[in-house]
Amino acid sequence: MNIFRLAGDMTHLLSILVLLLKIYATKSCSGVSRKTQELYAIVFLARYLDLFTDFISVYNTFMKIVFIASSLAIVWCIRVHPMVKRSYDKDLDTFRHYLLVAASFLLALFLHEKFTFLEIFWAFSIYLEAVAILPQLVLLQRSGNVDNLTGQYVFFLGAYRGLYILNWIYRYLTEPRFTRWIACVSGVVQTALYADFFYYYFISWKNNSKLKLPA
Amino acid sequence: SSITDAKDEL
Repeated sequence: MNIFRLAGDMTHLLSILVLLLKIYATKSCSGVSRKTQELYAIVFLARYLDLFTDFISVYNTFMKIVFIASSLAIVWCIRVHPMVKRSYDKDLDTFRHYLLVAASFLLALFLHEKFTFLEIFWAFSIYLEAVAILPQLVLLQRSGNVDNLTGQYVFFLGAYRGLYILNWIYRYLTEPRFTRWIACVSGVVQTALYADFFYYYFISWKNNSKLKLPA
Repeated sequence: SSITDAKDEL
């Protein structure tokens, strides 16, 4: 565990906390894509099937359970909580996310490290995570104005991806046998998706103005 | 260890 990896995990955790805080404090999920949240729940459930077969560390097990539980809690809030549910605008959140699920699964059937149940679901979760933010980014772009907490949520998620790339560079330089092409290539693709958002996030931060994405 | 067996990242 290096400092980039730890910082990445912490910003990931922070992003989820920010989102939960936003939903809890405002009793609203306006600006939040339910589809992205459902994709993340699928990502964690598919990837952490190894909770039952492999033990890495207490830290790993703990974080896996936190990610699964928090992603399910967010989906639950948006789908079931009476007040939060009311604030969900399904007309803005129209991305056909099942296409992402189907495409990721198809890719995992062809591109995986081993043809086993766990490995295929692992590869699937990696591909799906890479594109899971798309419904959220499209929703933000369509609604134009982004409230502070939602903006910070996406910012921390993007920071987490950026830090993971630094972590891989560090591991590549310090661990002689570190080769993890599926995760690294997907990770770079995923981070690139945030480039546009980051550009506007920094502009609004520099000008001390509200974050606005061009239509 | 092989390439695949160390899924130590989250």
